[in-house]
Amino acid sequence: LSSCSAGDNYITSNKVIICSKSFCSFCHKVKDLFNELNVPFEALELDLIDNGSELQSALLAKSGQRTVPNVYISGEHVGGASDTFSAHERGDLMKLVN
Amino acid sequence: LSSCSAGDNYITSNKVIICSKSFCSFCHKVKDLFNELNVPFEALELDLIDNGSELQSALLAKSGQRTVPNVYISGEHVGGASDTFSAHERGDLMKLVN
Ligand SMILES: N[C@@H](CCC(=O)N[C@@H](CS)C(=O)NCC(=O)O)C(=O)O
Ligand SMILES: N[C@@H](CCC(=O)N[C@@H](CS)C(=O)NCC(=O)O)C(=O)O
Ligand code: FES
Repeated sequence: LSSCSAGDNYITSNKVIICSKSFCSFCHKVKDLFNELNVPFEALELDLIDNGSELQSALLAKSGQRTVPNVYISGEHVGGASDTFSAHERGDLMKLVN
Repeated sequence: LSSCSAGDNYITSNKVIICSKSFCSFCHKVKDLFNELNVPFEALELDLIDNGSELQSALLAKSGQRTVPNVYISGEHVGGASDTFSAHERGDLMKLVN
């Protein structure tokens, strides 16, 4: 199972995916936001999983983004923390979720 | 030179010290703030220096805080990012700097 297809399986089978690092406050803010909105999500803690840095490189190849948090909704790349909060302010976040 | 005294030398000889990690956006926000305020600072990038994790433990012993950013002004412990921004909103940050 290559890290790329592992990434693909995650990204298409779970509605909201947050690629994250467990110690990162920016990732924490994004998780808080989805919790406040009562939107369930899957968080992949790249610092805690065995192939974390491979997965981070696979995500770079897929989305052009190497940083965390890296948010996908229904397979669509939303972006980082600022992108996610901007999408929420525009009302787009809940649209993507629903 | 123990990491504790290295920390002490830094903390007392430079006016604003930010114990930081180079990849961390919360640390970045605090540096941006001091830049906007035109306040010079020293940033210790704990992930980039040789005894970084020793220094992080020494800071925990000294300030009770293990997270980054960890801000000291004139030897006084201000705290993390939220503490620093709150101090700024109260007008206390510039008082400490001056
Ligand atoms: N503006 C971006 C900042 C993203 C960012 O710089 N993330 C940092 C952690 S806070 C990062 O991924 N650094 C590189 C790394 O940890 O591999 C956002 O809003 O998400
Ligand atoms: N509320 C704190 C959050 C501090 C925090 O959780 N920092 C994270 C990085 S964003 C941390 O230091 N994690 C443990 C580590 O990196 O050693 C603040 O405002 O500074
Ligand atoms: S590691 Fe500090 S905000 Fe991401």
